[in-house]
Parts: sequence; C-alpha cells; structure tokens
Amino acid sequence: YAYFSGQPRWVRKTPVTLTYAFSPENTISYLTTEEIRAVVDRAFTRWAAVIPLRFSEIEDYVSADIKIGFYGGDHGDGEPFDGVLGVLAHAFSPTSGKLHFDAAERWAVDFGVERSKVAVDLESVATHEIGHVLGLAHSSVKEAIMYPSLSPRNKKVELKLDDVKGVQALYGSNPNFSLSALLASDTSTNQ
Amino acid sequence: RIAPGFTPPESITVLTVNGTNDTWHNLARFLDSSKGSHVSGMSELKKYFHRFGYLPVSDIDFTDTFDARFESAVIEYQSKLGLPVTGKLDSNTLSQIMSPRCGVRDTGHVTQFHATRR
Repeated sequence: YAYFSGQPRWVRKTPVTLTYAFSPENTISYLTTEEIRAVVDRAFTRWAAVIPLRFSEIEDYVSADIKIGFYGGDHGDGEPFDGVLGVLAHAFSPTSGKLHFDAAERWAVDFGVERSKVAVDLESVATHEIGHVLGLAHSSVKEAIMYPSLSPRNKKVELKLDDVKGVQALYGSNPNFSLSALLASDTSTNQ
Repeated sequence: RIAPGFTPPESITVLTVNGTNDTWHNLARFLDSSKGSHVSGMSELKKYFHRFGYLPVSDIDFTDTFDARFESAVIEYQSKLGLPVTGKLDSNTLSQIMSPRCGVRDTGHVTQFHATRR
C-alpha cells in the first residue's frame, strides 16, 4: 500500500461520520439514482467495515464532506477526462473529498443487464476511489482494490489485506473487524 | 511452437481486446522498443508516463527517442505495477498501458510502504 505525500487523512476524533452527496447536475441518465446510490453505498460500507469511520449520505451537496459526480472532459479541476476507457475516474486526497467519475464511460451496475463490451463496473471503481478519498495512493499489489487499473466488464470489489493494512494504519481498526475472516476469505479466493 | 502430433487448425483465432483495437494498433509499433530506439509517436507515450508521475515536469519537451530517462521511467512503471522489469516496452508493459485506469498519479506524490521479512 502507499499514501499520498504527508499521509493526509480525515483527522476528526474517531469514531466519526463522514457525509457524502451526489451532484444533482453532474450525473448520468441511463442508471437510476437508486442504482447509483446502492452501489456507492455498498462501496462505502466495505471501507467502514474495517476502520472506525462511518459514512452517511446527505442531500446537501455543498456541505457534504465527500462530493460525488459524473463529469466529462475538462471539468475544471485540472484533471480532464479523456472519453471512453483510458482514465475512468479520479479522486483527491484528504480532506478534499472530491470523487469524480468520467461521464463518457458506460457505467454498469449489473453485467447481466448491461451488454456493452466497454462497460465498466461502477461499484469496483467507486470502491477504489473511496480508497483515495480516505488517503490511500495506488498499490503495487495486483489483487488489491488500490491497484490502478481495471478492465472493462471486470468486477473487483472486495478489500484485500494490502488495502486493509493501509487504511487501518491511517485510522485504526473497526472493533468489529476480524482479520482472520479476511485472511480466510483471501485464501478461499486465491484457491 | 507447435507440439508434436498437433494438427494446426484451418482457421485462425484472432484475439482482440474489446474497445481497444485502435489503441493496440497505435501501440504495436512500440513493441520491444528499448534504449536507443527512435519510433515516431513515442513522445505521446512519454506524455502518458509524465501524466502518471513517471517523468518529471522538466522533461515536458518530449522527443521520439527512447532515451535513458525514459528507460528509467519504464523501469519504475514496471516495478510499481508488478510487471517483469525489462526496461523495454514489452507486451506486458504495453498491455498495462492500454488498460483502463484511475486518473490519480502512481508516483511523485506518494509514500510507498513495503512489507519486510524479519
């Protein structure tokens, strides 16, 4: 695992709740709001299971700690998107809270329904970008959520030991988290 | 290499990567380039390496020559992403470059941690 320079993190006293909201204007039309909210909620829940942070969706985009939206091309943050595939999304280190998906991608929440050959799994990318929002940089471990690439029609949503160790070094462990359960899951996956 | 006793099929299966054939076509010319190579368009590849933190800003005036600095960048890229470290633009490296990815830089702003065995 790796961190951004200076190891920035959300520094409020734990346990703490970080709020997130979706941009009402910068969205996509072919997925429902409920579908998008459901997969992003699952992505936040995975991280919350391993650290003593909670995440709560709110309506007020302006006051949310984490601001999520779908943007196309040059959208004013100095990191323009590049159209279909290439760069899929990006997020900024703590405590910026910006999490942007490239609106040009064909985002999928269910590959059984979405048939596009270039469809990208929204939940996988959301899980990865939340890692950045929390302070993790890219990992060299290919199986880790924080590895930088993801192929179309691939799904990778489970945190690996590398991800968990990295984020727990920043925030500590969720008291309900069981490392042995994760290790058993990792072993089972590898087999 | 064809195994003994194996009859080649009459048809050939062509492996294509969905949605990235144009990119493959463009990148194929760089295959197995190494230090000293000069390939038209390599400056664009250098911009990719710069974009993700492997070439410093001072090298922004990129040329099409595979120079020593670019070799160092390729080695760092291969090392960072768990690829075989060859210093060349081999097929593993070009495949990785083609893969859709996160826009956050890999290096230049990060503190890397490595597990150590004691």
